Order: sequence, then structure tokens, then C-alpha cells
Amino acid sequence: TVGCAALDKNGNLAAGTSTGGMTNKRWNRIGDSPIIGAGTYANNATCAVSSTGHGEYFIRSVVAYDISALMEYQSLSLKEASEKVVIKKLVERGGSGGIIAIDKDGNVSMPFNTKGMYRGFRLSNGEAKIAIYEEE
Amino acid sequence: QLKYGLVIHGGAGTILRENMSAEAEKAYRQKLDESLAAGYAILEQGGEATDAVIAAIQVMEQSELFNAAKGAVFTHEGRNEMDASIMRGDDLNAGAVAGVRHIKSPISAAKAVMEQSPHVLLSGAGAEEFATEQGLEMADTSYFFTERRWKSLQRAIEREKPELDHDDQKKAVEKSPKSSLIYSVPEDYKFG
Repeated sequence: TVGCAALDKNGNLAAGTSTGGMTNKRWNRIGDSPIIGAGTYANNATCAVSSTGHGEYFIRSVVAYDISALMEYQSLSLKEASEKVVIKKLVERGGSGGIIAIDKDGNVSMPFNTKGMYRGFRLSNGEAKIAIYEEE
Repeated sequence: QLKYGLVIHGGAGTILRENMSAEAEKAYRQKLDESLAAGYAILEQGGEATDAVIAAIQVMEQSELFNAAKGAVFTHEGRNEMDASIMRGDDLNAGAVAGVRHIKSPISAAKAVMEQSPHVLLSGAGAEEFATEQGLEMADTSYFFTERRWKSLQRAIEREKPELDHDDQKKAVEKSPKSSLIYSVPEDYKFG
């Protein structure tokens, strides 16, 4: 599963996700990727999010929207909200995977609860990173 | 000036350094960098966030390294069935496609649903019909086929279990179709 979240010069956020789904899936199983709010979400008031992982858990937990909602209703930062959802809530429910997100101020977060996640970011202030493993 | 930028992912799983060859790791990092560059170039020129998202994702869709479009995993029946979605934060508009088999860039179809239809999610044959009407590029199913994913399906069928993205780290020797370079890449086992 691949995804991207972006913030443009006008302050607009967007997020997208594209996937082949799950190997050996049957019965036209659909994961979280095409479900708005579960795998993908964007709101200029908060953040833009794209997810990857075990889709059924992301659907049940409405992961992407939950991160935005925690920022909007509990005033959590992007880092606080995304880590609470991916590292705490998702793990408690048995879900594995991660998300990438950027907020309206250009802060990025890339939490995951697996051993690794292919990920990276690039910002206009010169900050940039590409990482794969947990320890990076 | 407001800070701008983008963040990407190419899948998660049991990805361990000890199971990744230097060649495979280099290939992944290069493609991630290429994806970031494509999206950032649009933002730098004053383009919209949605267009940057599309550009960044299409680089990974066109790469066999990731589970999306070219290189997508197989269903139990040996098909590629792809999903994609996009959402914009200014008006909360969104679009998505599910279970498509012939759309070369599923993320572009999601954008078309968002911008050119009153709907949010189209699936299967209907989604492909809509994409065709919108003039999106279609592809034969052979375009999405990769030997690596096909072998992964055969192993999954033997175990009678489904798999997701980048999981487990058994080494698999794969032959790159482009360079004939032999390198090992991480297997993708994530059990549903």
C-alpha cells in the first residue's frame, strides 16, 4: 500500500492512498484504503492522513478520522493524536500497520507498530528524511 | 510564508535490516526519494496538494517494489484487484475506487470520482466504465503482473492464509526483469 499526504502553499491539505490489497484475499474483500475516514482523511482544520496495514482493524477503528478528531476535539498535537491511535488504540485492538500525516502547520508524523514502514517526508524548510526500519 | 511539504509511505510490515539486501534497500530508498521529489516539485511551483499527492503516489504505483498498481498482490483467484482513494482538506470532497482491474493508475481514478462525479466510492466494472468515460489510461491485466507477487500467492495458497503488505523476512531470491540483477527482497506476509 502506498500513500501521500501534502500541504500546499495555500494551506490546503490532501491525502491519498493506493493499494493492491491483501494477498490471497477472496470474496471481493475490500480493505481500508478506499474507505474515507478509515484509511484516508484530510481536513484543513487539522491534518491529512494516509494509512497502511491490516485493513479490517483500520476500518473498525476509523483510524484516519480518529486522528483528526483527537486534534479537533481534544486539541492534541498531530504527534500526540497519531501515536495515541496507532501505538496505543490500534495495538490494543490487535491491529498492525502505520500512518503518515501532515498537519495544517507542516508538522509531520509517521508512527507505525510493525517492524518497519517504507516512509519519508520533505518540507519547504529543508527538512527531509527517508526511512525503512523501526530504529531509524 | 506558510511551510509546505509532503509525507509518503510505501507499506508497513516485518521489515528487518538483516533480511534486506543492500541492492533492495537502495532500490526502495531511491524510489521513495523519487516519489517525494515528484510531489515536492508540484508544491514548490505553487501547485495544489491534491496534484502533489497524485504525482507522488503515481511514482510508487508504477514501481514493482510496492503493493499498488504495477506490482499489486494477487487475490486467491490470481487476479489483481486494486483500491485507491483521495480526499482534499479544503472542502472535504473525496473520491475512491475499489476492486478495479484495468485502470493503470487507480489513484487517478479516485481523483476523477472526486472531481467528475457526485459520488464518493465506485467499485468494480462500474468504476472501470467511469474511468474509461473520463479518458483515463487503461491497461491489460498483464501490466500489473509480477513474478514476485505471483510466487507470494502460491505460497499463501499453500498455507491457506491471506497476506497483506510488507511482512515477514524470509529471503527470496528474485530476478529483476529490468537489469537481470539477482537480489533478495523481503517477503510480504501479514496474516489476516
